[in-house]
Parts: sequence; structure tokens; C-alpha cells
Amino acid sequence: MNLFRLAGDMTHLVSVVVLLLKIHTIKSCAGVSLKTQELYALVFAARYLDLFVHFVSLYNTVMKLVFLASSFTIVWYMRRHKIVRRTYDKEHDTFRHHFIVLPCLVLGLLLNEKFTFREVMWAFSIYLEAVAILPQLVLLQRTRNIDNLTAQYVFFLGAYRVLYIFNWIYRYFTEPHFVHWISWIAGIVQTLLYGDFFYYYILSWKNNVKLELPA
Amino acid sequence: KDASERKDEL
Repeated sequence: MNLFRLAGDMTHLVSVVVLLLKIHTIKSCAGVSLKTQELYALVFAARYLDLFVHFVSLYNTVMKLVFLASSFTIVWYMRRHKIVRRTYDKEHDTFRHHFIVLPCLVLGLLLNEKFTFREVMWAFSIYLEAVAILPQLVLLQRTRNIDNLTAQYVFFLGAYRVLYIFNWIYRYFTEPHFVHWISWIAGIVQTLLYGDFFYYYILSWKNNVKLELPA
Repeated sequence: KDASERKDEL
């Protein structure tokens, strides 16, 4: 495993820890999109179907379990926890997330590396992950007071995607026959979605002012 | 190698 890949996984892990920290210790999920969190839970459930079928490494298995458990825990907190659920900004989290699941599934059926159940689910999860951040970005635009933890959560999530692209470039030149068009194109689309957020995040950090996204 | 066996990323 190269350094970009490890750094990418670690920033992904940090993003989840930051979000859980906010929810668990502050007992607030203000500014966090439940729609995005539900999509991530679905993404991991679909992608990690191979968890008990095909073993890669202990690292791989542990990370998969962590991302599965954390995504479902976050959804549970936001839906069921009696204090946390009251802080959920339902009125502004209106992105119709169900409508992007079906097109991703169709795309998975049409564009996959092999027409088997697991491969179709894998491709579906890749397409869905690419757009899963959209409800969160829309909610951020509508949020007056974006707290630091929420902004950091999205920043680390975006950083993870950027690092994965560097990882692919590295692997392309160092490993023979390492070509994954589906994850590369979907990954680049996913990373581009963060462009606007990154711009305003870095600007707010440079000027030492609170993050605000123009509507 | 099979398609799924080449996937070691998360």
C-alpha cells in the first residue's frame, strides 16, 4: 500500500471520527445531512458484500467493518437518539436522495466489470458514493452557522477523495495492468463536487472567518 | 485474476 492510499484512508477515518465526536459528545447533528449519511450506509453495505467471501488483509477487513459500523451508528443517532434527533435540521435537508439511488443502480447494471451480483453491487456503490455528498453540500449552503466540526468533517471527506486520485496515479505507474475505469471516472466526478466547498473552506481558513457557502 | 479479487481499495 502506498502513502497516498494510507493517507486517504486515514483522512476518511478522521472524517468519521470528527462526525461521531460531534454527535456523541456535543449530542448535536446540526448541519449534518441524514440523507448523505443514509446514502453512505447503503454505499458501504453494497460494496462490502465481499467481506466474508474474499479476504484481502486484516487492515482491509477492519477498515470495512469500521466504515460499516460507523455509518449505521451515525444514521441510528440521527434517527433514534432522543437528544441528537431533535438537533437534526430536517427542514433544510430536503434533497430527494431516493431519486439518485435508482439511476445509480441502473448504471451499475449497465456499466460494471463483470455481470455478477457482487460486481453490479460494487459498481452501484461506486456510482452512489460519487453523488452521496450532494445532500450534505446542499444543506451546508442553507446553513447560516456552519460549525467547525461539520466543516472539518466535509473537508476531511473531500481530502480522502483527492488522496485516492493521487493513489491511482501512483498505482497506474507502479503496478502493471492496474486499470479501474469505473472507480477512476466516478472518483474524479466525486472529487470535483468538492471543488466549490474547498475554495470557500480555504478562503475562510486564510481570512480566519467563519465558513459560509453562498447559495 | 477475477474482477473482485483485484479490488483491494475501500
